[in-house]
Order: sequence, then structure tokens, then C-alpha cells
Amino acid sequence: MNIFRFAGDMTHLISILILLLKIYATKSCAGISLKTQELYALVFLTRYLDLFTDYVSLYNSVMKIVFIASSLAIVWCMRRHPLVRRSYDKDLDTFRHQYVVLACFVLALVLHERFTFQEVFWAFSIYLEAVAILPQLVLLQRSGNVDNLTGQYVLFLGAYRGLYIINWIYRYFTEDHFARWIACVSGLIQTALYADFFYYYYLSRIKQDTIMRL
Amino acid sequence: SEKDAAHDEL
Repeated sequence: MNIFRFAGDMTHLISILILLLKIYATKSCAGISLKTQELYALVFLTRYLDLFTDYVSLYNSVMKIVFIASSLAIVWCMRRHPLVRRSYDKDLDTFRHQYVVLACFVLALVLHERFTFQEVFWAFSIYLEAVAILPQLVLLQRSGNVDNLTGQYVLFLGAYRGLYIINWIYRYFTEDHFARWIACVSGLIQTALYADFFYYYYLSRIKQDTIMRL
Repeated sequence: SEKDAAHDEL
């Protein structure tokens, strides 16, 4: 465990807590893509299949349970909570994420570290995480306004990805056997997606500011 | 201590 990875896990946890807090405090999920949240729940469920078979460390097991529970809690709130579900932008959140799930699964059947049930689903979860933010980015572009909590949510997710890339660079130089190409390449693609979002987000913010100032 | 499991990252 190195400081970059720990900081990455913490910013990832913070991003999920921001979302839970926003939904709990405002009893609203306006501007949040349910499809992205479902994809993240699927990412955690398929990645942590080894929760009961491989014990890495207490920290590792606790965090896996926290991620699975919190992502399912968000999906449950957005689908079942009587107050929250009313504010869901159903007609804006129209990204056809089932195709993304299928594409990632096919890719995992082709590209994986070992052809075992657990490894194929692990690779699937890595690919899916890279594109899980797409419905949320589409929703933000459609709804036009990026309210600051959702903006912060994506900001912390971007920070988590960036810190993980530094973690991989650090591990590459400090450990001899470190070679995790699937996670690294997929993580780079995911981070590129976030970079694109930040470019768009801040560009539109600047445009809004200049319009306000004019 | 962390066993070097196949995937020790979250």
C-alpha cells in the first residue's frame, strides 16, 4: 500500500459519500445519472467476487464492502425512495448503457489475464469502470447546468483516477514484478474521459462567466 | 500483512 493508492481510495470514497450526502440531504437526485450509478454497482459486484475467497487485508475487505453497499444504496434510493425517485431526470438519462455492458463483457472474454470465471469478471469490471461515467457526462451535457455537488462528485472521481495512475507509476519503479496492463490501460482511457469532461465543464463555466459579466 | 493476491488493489 502506498500513499497515492490510499489517497486515491479515499477520494473515491469521498466522491461516493458526496453523492449519498447530496441525495440524503436534498432528497433529490436531479442531475445524477441512474445508469452511471447502476454501472458502478455492477463494477463493484463483479470486481469483488473474491471478497469471500481471497483475503488481502482488513482494509481491502472493509473498503470492498463499503463500496458495494454505498453504490447499491445510491441505486436503491434513486429507484425506490418515494421522494428521491420523483426528481430523477428519466427522459434525460437515456444513454443506452446495456450496449456498453455487452461490449465490455465481450472484450473481457477476449482480453483477460487468465480465462477463469473470476478473472473474466474482474477484467469486465475494469473495462466497465472506464466507461461507466459516460451516461453521467451525457446527462450533464443535456441538462446544461452542472450543479456544484455533481461537479465535485466528478472532480473527486477524476482525482481518484489520477492518483491511481501515480500509484501505478510508483509501483512500476519500486516493485519488480508489477505488471498490471489491463488495469493501467483501461485506467488511462478512463482518466482521458474525465479530462475531456473537465475540459468541457470548465470551458462551459468560463463561457457562462463571460456571459454573466457582459 | 498484504498477501500478494492477484488483485490487491480496489
